Amino acid sequence: FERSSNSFSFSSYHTIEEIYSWMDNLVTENPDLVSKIQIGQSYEKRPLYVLKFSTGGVNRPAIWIDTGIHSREWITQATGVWTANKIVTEYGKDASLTAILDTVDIFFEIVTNPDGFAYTHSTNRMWRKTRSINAGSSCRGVDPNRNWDAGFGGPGSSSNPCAETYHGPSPHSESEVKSIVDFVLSHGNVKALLSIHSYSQMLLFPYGYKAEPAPDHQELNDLAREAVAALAALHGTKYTYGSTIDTIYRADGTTTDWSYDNGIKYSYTFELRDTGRYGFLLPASQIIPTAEETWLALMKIMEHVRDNLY
Amino acid sequence: QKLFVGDQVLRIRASNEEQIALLRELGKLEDLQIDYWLSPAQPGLPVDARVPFHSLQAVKVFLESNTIPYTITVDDVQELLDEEKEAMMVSRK
Repeated sequence: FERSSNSFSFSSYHTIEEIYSWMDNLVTENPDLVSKIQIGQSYEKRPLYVLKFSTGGVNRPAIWIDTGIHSREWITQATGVWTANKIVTEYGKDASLTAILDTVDIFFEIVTNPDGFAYTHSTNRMWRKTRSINAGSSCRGVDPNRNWDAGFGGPGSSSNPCAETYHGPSPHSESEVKSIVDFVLSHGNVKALLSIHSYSQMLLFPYGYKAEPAPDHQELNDLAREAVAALAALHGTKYTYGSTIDTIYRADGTTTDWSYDNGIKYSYTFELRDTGRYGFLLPASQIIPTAEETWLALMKIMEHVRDNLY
Repeated sequence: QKLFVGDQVLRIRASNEEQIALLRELGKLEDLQIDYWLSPAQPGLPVDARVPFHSLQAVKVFLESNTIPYTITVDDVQELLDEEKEAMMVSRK
């Protein structure tokens, strides 16, 4: 096990135990800025941890970030670890990030689907879903990005428990999803929700379950354009952007549609690198370049949230 | 532990809605065990599919007989997984 967050290799993929241990070190070493909250437990009883970055205040406006809801998308958990560390190292040095954290709290769930993540390390590297049992089927798991109460069960998801996009028996049936729902709703002051996926290099926003433009479509689109331009400036990585339904396909029951429908205006989904050569098997040498460029886009969005609180 | 020896990832480019529909139907054939990494969405957007070794011939014949172009992006998934595992072990050391 790592003995401190300084000896952790950010350019390598890690197991859930290593990531959880690193999180503990980060909290121990930065007690005035970072704390760890358990928002629930997974189907297989693993703790669901959220890092809270806060400089004080009571129930400040907040930005939620999650990585790894699709467990096989390893670049996202790795980017999450790097990003959480970046927040700590840049606070007090980078004026813009410091101003963000002096205004809002950041909640960061790095391993959003811990059962699936553990399963990708032990048994099936290509596992995407949760690991819950489905009554009447030999196939396990639910797609946690089709399990939200936003157009739940529509044609942009599957009713087949064996399918990768199985929506589950009911909205929020997955404890991994329900825990976030309960936390975000009870917090009541979350202003942005950024759900980080991979791959295919896209920045998407609501809606996915219906064709009509979101009421804030123009603002979300303009901000997405700025964010992907900032991202591309570092390594030339090209992103497309737009509403989910216009950019890729109809998708029902997704995280960001739920958050938008629940009053969180700045709801975005990232699809990180790459363009198809490696997919979910992106070499570890690309973790840091991916995280670095993603950071620039995240900063654009977080700055906009800071300056446009509603 | 599940192995992926001989599995390939194909990048498929459907040129019209009809081909998209064919790819969706292909995905529903459970015995083929196709794992869409990028699902069939709309013409012009790539489709990436991990195809188990035992289904490779059937899938390629299906694509070619329907004149749906594809390229192989990952020759052997297990080789990449082995590389990944080795990189993690080296890093840990």
